[in-house]
Amino acid sequence: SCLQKKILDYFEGD
Amino acid sequence: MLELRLTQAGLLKKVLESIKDLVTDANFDCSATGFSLQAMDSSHVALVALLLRSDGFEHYRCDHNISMGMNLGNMAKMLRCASDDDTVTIKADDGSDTVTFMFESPSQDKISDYEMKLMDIDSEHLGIPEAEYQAIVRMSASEFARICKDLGTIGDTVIISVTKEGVQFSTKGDIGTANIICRKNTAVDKKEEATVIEMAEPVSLTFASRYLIAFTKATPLAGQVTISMSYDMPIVVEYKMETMGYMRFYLAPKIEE
Repeated sequence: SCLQKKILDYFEGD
Repeated sequence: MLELRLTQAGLLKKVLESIKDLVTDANFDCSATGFSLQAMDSSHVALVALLLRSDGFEHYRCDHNISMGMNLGNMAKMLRCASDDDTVTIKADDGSDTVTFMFESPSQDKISDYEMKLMDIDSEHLGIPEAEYQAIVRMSASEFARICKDLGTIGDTVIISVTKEGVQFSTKGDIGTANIICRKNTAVDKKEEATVIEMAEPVSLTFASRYLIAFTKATPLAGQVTISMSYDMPIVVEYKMETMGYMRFYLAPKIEE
């Protein structure tokens, strides 16, 4: 099965 | 004081129609650079980044940076009241909790005002680093939309694989499997039909079909779509609006557990 990554796993808050 | 005048209301209508189902509420940021928006979908899997450059507007006055929280469904409702060839003016006074959309018909014989309530939206602004992508595909936006729609009827996920020869879209569902290969091709009658591959390394990533399908609502904005992929980054699906800016959709991949 696949795990859905999140945008926050890649980009951080300013 | 904010006053932005755009001769083609149709462009703003298309922008709203392309994002309103993905993002409910968002802050529009207005600065000397332009009118922009960055927002994630409710499950934080996809991110929308819009830029309408200030020099693409017929008139652009933004005395100081301002952020306006809007419900995108309501904004789309108001913009639907404009004809595509109307001129639209977006106006907001300093400290006001409303924004006004004024539509003028090309012959100036019909002028409409729509005032919409603004909202306070507590949203996190993410820093998106400039990145070198391992594979970039430019292809017909309508072809990409067709592929996403077709594969979405068969499986919940789409594997996008880029090689030097072309780009492959694959899916697997309860009823069977599907594979579509678009080979690189620049010998075309219309330049928007070209498929161009720029690749440093082959990349293959898996994505949820429903998000890719949602992104293709932006197809009316551009003849071509640019798809950028790297193993350690979300995919970027970009629609460039001639002279105006861009609509970019970022989507986090699915990873084998």
